[in-house]
Amino acid sequence: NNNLQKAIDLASKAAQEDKAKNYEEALRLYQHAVQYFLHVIKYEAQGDKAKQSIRAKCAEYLDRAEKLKEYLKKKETTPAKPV
Amino acid sequence: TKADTISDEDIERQLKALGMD
Repeated sequence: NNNLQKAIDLASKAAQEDKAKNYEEALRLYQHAVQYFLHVIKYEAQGDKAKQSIRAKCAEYLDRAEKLKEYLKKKETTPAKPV
Repeated sequence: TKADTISDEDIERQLKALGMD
């Protein structure tokens, strides 16, 4: 259950950073968490219901990560307003 | 909903897409 716990921890940290508006860090952590969750689904025996539940969580995290990525990309290309 | 029916391949694909810039 080590990898599952690791995945949960990462997802939890990601949500914290997200809340704190540290979007770059949150994005990185969301990606990491999904990677671990995927490993658990593929290589560590879980019941079908548990697997689908994990997949649904991954979908949520991936959606959120995509939004953060878009936001960060826009931020990069928007020139800073002159003072 | 998408979250209910997502598959491992979908997850992998999205993850890869996120990783690329």
